[in-house]
Amino acid sequence: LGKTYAVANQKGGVGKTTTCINTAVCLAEAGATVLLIDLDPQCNATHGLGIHDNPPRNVYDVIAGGAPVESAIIGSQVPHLFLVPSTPDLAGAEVELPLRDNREFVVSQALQGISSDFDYLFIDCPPSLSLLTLNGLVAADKLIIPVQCEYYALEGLGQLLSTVAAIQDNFNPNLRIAGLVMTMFDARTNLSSQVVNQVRSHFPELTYKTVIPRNIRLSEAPSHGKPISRYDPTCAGSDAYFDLATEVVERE
Amino acid sequence: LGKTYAVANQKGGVGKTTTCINTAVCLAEAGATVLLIDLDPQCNATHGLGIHDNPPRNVYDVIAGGAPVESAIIGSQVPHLFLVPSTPDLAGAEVELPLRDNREFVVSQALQGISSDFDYLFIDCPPSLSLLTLNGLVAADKLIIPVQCEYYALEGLGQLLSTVAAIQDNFNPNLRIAGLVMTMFDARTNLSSQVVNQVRSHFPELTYKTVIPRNIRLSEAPSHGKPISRYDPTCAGSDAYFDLATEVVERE
Ligand SMILES: Nc1ncnc2c1ncn2[C@@H]1O[C@H](COP(=O)(O)OP(=O)(O)OP(=O)(O)O)[C@@H](O)[C@H]1O
Ligand SMILES: Nc1ncnc2c1ncn2[C@@H]1O[C@H](COP(=O)(O)OP(=O)(O)OP(=O)(O)O)[C@@H](O)[C@H]1O
Ligand SMILES: [Mg+2]
Ligand SMILES: [Mg+2]
Repeated sequence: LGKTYAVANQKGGVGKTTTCINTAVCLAEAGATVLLIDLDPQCNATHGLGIHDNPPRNVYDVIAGGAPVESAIIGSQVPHLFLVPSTPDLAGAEVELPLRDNREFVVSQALQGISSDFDYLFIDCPPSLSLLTLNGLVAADKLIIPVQCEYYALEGLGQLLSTVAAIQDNFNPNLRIAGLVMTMFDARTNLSSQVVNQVRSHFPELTYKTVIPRNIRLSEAPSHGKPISRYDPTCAGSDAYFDLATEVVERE
Repeated sequence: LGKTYAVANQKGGVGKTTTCINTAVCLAEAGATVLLIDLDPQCNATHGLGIHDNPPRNVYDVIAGGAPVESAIIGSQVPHLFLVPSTPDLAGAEVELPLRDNREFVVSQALQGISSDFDYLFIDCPPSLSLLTLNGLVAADKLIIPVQCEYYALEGLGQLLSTVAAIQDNFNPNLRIAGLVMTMFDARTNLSSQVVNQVRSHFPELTYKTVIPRNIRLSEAPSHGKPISRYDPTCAGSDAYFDLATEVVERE
């Protein structure tokens, strides 16, 4: 049975999509069969993998339209990596989902039939604790939390962890935090080290050893529609995501 | 009658809160009476102004509880600057608002009685196009859009502008885009200049001349609970927000 990882943090711009794409790609390049589900109406994970033509089916058709998820799965530029693409229409789900029965379980139910077809499923969540993100957390076995090395990102961690506890109590007792990954670490600033030290001291077991450095190549890669290992495999960003993927597998 | 500005962009981490706080503070320091409304359950604008004790009333009491907005207004460390603080409970509004009549007008109706008490009202929106942000856009006369100098932020602009057009057609015909402000510009990278050039060429009239540089002092200031003009008034970040506030007033 495939392991389902949600990548979530309500703080915006902390590296969720970048972490989701590049960790999923590293696992696929190592031979695992991986499905990436883009649960963000911004479609960043979809575009970051170079998919710009509107595929015939998308995650909104699955969530709102009841289409089987298999019908929305497409291949990607990376062998063994498949994608359920997003669409801007998904923003409509934020107002439609609250009206539905079992509104927190829609994604989890949709994925049930296919999770054994993959070794890993990765869900890229939008920057909020709304129903789309709740659906991602309810559908997941594990949660990876990117934490930007900035003050606001540190501050939001408490709110996220109490939401996770509420989800474990009410909807998904299996959900485990796989780890916290520090992102956009800038060695030139004190702030970065202060935030890393604070997170590590509060959550020594949960914080991954791998720290993702701020690296311009990581922010250039999406404009070429490529994961970092295909845009610049020798850069520090690529090395860091390879190390992170290794740690994710080790921790299982 | 006070002018109401929403600061919004569904892309996360682009500098909405930083722009909202520092522009509002500059205007207050110039003698205007300003109200900042924190419409984000993350409470970053509230904490960025150094308010960490849970005030007796907050924006959720106004939106969900029907409390008059006057009862939730508190002073700040800056003379002439007042705040309607946020609370993590506001995340509940994302699922409660869809069930209400006139769900897009809740904030606009709440602000009607007091907008003439202020010269400016600034609304800090969360990173989404959900009902909280829609409420902010419906309540506003003008919209300031921070655009991070990165590819994903550039890409999201089209989706935001078509949402704004839909809001103008259906809910708030008065809404005007005040301007696009480029943020976190890093002069050392080509990506930053490419994004600025693209935005300026597509939206020459709408893009503010002022570009906010990436400046570590801006990301340190929130951990001290201070706006940039009180944390480091001589830094490039502080100068840039002073220039931006000047341009905002000039464009009126
Ligand atoms: N380590 C890094 N170094 C430099 N830039 C990065 C790094 N990680 C991500 N970025 C860039 O920073 C921006 C934010 O990253 P990303 O979009 O992955 O965050 P997110 O949490 O998914 O954002 P959102 O909250 O909008 O979903 C993007 O432009 C991305 O290309
Ligand atoms: N010009 C800048 N230079 C350096 N850091 C900045 C700058 N502007 C903002 N920051 C920092 O970048 C992070 C993101 O900024 P901010 O929180 O203001 O964005 P936001 O759009 O409000 O995020 P969200 O989408 O989560 O609401 C914060 O840690 C902030 O301190
Ligand atoms: Mg993302
Ligand atoms: Mg913000």
